[in-house]
Amino acid sequence: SGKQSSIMNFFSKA
Amino acid sequence: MFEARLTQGSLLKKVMEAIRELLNEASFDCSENGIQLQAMDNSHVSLVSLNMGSEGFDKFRCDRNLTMGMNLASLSKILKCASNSDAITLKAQDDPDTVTFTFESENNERVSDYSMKLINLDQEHLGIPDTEYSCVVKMPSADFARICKDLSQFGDCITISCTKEGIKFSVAGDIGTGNVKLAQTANVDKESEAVTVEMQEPVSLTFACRYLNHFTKATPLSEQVQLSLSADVPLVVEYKIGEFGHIRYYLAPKIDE
Repeated sequence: SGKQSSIMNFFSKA
Repeated sequence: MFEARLTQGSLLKKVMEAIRELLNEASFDCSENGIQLQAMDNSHVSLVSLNMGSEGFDKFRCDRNLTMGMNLASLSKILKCASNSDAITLKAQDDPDTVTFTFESENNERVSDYSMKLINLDQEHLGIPDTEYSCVVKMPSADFARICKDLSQFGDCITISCTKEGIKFSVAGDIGTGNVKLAQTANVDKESEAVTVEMQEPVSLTFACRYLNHFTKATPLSEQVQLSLSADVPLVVEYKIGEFGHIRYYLAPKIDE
């Protein structure tokens, strides 16, 4: 059912 | 000096319920614009972004920007002491180590106050890019909660597929499969019961049920929920907070191995 990605892969540190 | 008074204190209680299972602790950032919070869950799979504009408060004063780190289990204990009909006031000094909550009953005959120690949190903020989503769906929040709950019985993740006709939620597990399709509503008497789909391109993405079910704890805040989807980016699940704010949950998709 796929691998869970991290939200940090999509949003960079502000 | 920071002071924020909300006559409709129940909104704050509902906000708390909407985040307390997902987050152990969080920083509330206060400025003259209002109160904001951004935090990731412990596993860094989802991100919560809360915004309550100052215009929604009966009284709002924030002389200096401040960040109040709170343990949410402690905050939850305090807010449980407020009745739904109470007005709630938050107060803190500049550079505070405690925050005070005052609960006033409607007739003002019962006033209680609680103070809570703040904690230092070294939380990093993430920049959320402006995104044009391929599909934006608005639907009744209770329906979304029911679908997530129903389908979670059959598997760990739900595939959300959106076309111009409507939105489909699918699950596959050991005992079989389940699908719930919602068509875009043509005419509804009540706006709160409508299902609307704005689609640029069809999308199909898979998400962990566990997080979707956490997000639905925000259901009492709003009769409608908005889902924004694009290929290979986090899902956004948004609930309005009255007329002056919102809570947005971002959830990283499952990716093919």
